[in-house]
Amino acid sequence: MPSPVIAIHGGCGTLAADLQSAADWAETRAHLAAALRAAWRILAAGGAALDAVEAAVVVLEDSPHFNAGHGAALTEDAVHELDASIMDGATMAAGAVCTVRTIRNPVRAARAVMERSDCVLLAGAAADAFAQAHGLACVGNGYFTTERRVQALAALKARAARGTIALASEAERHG
Amino acid sequence: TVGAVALDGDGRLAAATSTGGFNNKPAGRVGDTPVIGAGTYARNGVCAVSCTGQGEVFMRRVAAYDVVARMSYAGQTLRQATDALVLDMLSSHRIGAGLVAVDAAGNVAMPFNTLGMARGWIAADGRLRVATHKD
Repeated sequence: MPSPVIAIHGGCGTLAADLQSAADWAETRAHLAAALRAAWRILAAGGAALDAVEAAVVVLEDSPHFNAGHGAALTEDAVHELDASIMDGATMAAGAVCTVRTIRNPVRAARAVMERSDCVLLAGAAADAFAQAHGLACVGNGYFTTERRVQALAALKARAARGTIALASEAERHG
Repeated sequence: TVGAVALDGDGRLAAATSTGGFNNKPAGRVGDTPVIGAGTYARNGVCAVSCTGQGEVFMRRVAAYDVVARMSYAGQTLRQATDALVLDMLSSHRIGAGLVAVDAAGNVAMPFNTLGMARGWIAADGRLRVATHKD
C-alpha cells in the first residue's frame, strides 16, 4: 500500500509581498503548516483521505489569511457568499454548497450534503438551512469579514467610480 | 480559495475546495469551487485535484476532471496532465491558475502560472513543507 500524502493550497495570484506584513506572511505559513498537521494526524493514524482533506480545509477556512470562510472576499453588495465541495475518490461520492452566508465551515456542509442528502449541490438560503438543521456551526455573515477585504472592496469601487477599474491589478480584482 | 488533496494508507484519494469567490463579485455568482469536475475531483486509482484561479474558465474546461481524463485515457503522468492544464490556462485564456493534485502512487503536483501560490505538502518522507512563491 502507498504511503499517505497530503497537499494543500491557499490560492494563487500575485501574493505581492507588500500586500501583507512580514508578520502576516509568517502567520500565513504557520496556518498552512497547521492545516497540514491536522490532516497528517489523521493519515498517520490510518485514517481516511476524506477526513484528512476536510480537516485541512477547515483550518484554512478558519484562518483570516485565505479567501475562504473567515477572511473571504466580499461581493459587490459587501456581503459574503461562500462555496465549497468535497469528493471521495473511493466511492465517487461528492457534496457541495454554493452562495451560502451563515455556515462557519462550508466544507463541513459540503460533506453533510454528500453523506446526509441525495443531492450533490445545495445552493443559497436552503443550503444554510440544511446546515443548521444538521447541527453545523452557523454564524452571522459578519463573522467572515476582515479589514483587509473591506479595504479591497472599497479600493475597487473607488476605481470603478473613477473609471479606472480596467487598471486594477489581479490582487485588487481577486484578492 | 483553499483546497486539499490526500492519499491515505489504504490507497484512497479525496479532494476538497472552499472559497469566498473574488473581490466585488456579482451577487449570486458561483465559480468552479462547488462544481464537481471543475474545481474539485477525485477518482481512486487515478488522482485527486483541487483548483484555484478564475473559476469561469475552470468551469468551461471542466478542469479538474480533465486532469483525471488525461491520465485515464491518454496515459499522461500527473505532472504532464497538470502542467498542460495550468500552462494552457495562461497561454489560451490569459488567466491566473493553480492547483494541487496527488496520484494513486503518491506523486504530488502543484503547478501555478502566477507569481505565487500558498501551498504545502507532506509526502512519504513525513517532512512538512510550506511555500508561497516559486521558492
